[in-house]
Amino acid sequence: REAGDMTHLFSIIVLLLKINATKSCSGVSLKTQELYLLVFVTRYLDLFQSYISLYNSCMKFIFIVSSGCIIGYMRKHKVVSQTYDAEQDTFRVAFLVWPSFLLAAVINQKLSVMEILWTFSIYLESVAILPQLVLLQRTKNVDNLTSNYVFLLGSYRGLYLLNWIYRCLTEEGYRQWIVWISGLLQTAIYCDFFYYYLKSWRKNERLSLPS
Amino acid sequence: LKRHQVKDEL
Repeated sequence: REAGDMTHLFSIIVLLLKINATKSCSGVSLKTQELYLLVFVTRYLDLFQSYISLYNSCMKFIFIVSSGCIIGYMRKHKVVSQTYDAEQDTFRVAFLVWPSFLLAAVINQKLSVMEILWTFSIYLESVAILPQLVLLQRTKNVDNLTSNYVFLLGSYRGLYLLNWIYRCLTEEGYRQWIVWISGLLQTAIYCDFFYYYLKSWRKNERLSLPS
Repeated sequence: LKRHQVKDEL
């Protein structure tokens, strides 16, 4: 789990570094970033309500602030915002948000606002990368930092799968089907990307996804 | 509340 959290954190650092160092966000999907902000805000509503550990609270805080920061760069920064590929980043996010919300309203563990929003965030996270993957496919010569960002982000949920298997074997009564199935879907969505990423990495070439 | 019922993951 620690490795999963760290790859998640690194993915965000890599993206912020890319944007800040190159003053460019080309190849980065604003739609995916906005979906992630929605995911973090709806999942971490309990930030001030239930306390698990300092580590958890800090990470939640970092995830919310950093995705807000990335969105701010892409929308407001006078240089960076010019480099955003708005014409290419056209995924219809309503097709991800509404089904996730309806599914969360139907399939959840407890019928309460907090629980439904939490479940919604789990469902939405599993598909939030899709606009980014579509944008990557449309971009010829994806830059290394962007492809590393997507690779790290995909590794995060993959490593969580291992964490879940371990916890399931060692902790009695540890079951969370909604999270597991969503996490499995989330990781599966990256399979195609992983294949081409590792192929280009082995050949020492820039990544370009077949359209 | 049992440990596993707490949402202790991120």
